[in-house]
Amino acid sequence: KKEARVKDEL
Amino acid sequence: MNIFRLVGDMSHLLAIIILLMKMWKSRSVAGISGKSQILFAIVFTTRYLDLFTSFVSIYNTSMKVFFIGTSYVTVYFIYQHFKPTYDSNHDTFRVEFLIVPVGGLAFLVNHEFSLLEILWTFSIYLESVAILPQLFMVSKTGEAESITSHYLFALGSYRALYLLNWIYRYYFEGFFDLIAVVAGCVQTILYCDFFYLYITKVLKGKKISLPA
Repeated sequence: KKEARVKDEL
Repeated sequence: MNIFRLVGDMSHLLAIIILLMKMWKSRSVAGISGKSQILFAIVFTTRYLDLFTSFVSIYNTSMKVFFIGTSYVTVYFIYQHFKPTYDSNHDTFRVEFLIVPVGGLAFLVNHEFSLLEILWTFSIYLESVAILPQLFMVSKTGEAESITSHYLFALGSYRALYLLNWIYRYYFEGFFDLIAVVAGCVQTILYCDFFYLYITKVLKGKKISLPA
């Protein structure tokens, strides 16, 4: 469960 | 987006607005740690460099611009505009003891050894300890104005809500970021003492006085 490549969180 | 992250972002936004309103209305930055605000400006600057390289949404971009902009305005208020009211004698936390270890850790423990990723990781680690100078200052002055307490409560709540957001995203989206979660836990734990005082005192109309 790698973190999403594009950082969509602030 | 989920309700936890939305309320978390709104809580963060509220904290920043409370702080700016306190400074502007009272024409004073008394009791506010300039060092913590400088750390927050560094946190946003190093985290939002992707502002120009990747577009997520209008919301994402506008919030990033707002956070970066207000963090610099806040530092300007403290060190320039309302400088006479800045209490530097009580704002003495050695931030180099935070920046150097956090910088080293970001270099060693990250998801990808690239400049943007290391800066993002640095920003995540730094944010988790950025409030320490402020909490240290409150403990040194022995008390905090109630408006400052509300600011700290909103600021501490934002990352606590992000923890719920990560639980939600783990179960419903399979999203998991260990670095953000661990740093978020550290950050929230640092507020626990304050949360206790805030709920037991401020909400009963008393002033906060951290053990000096």
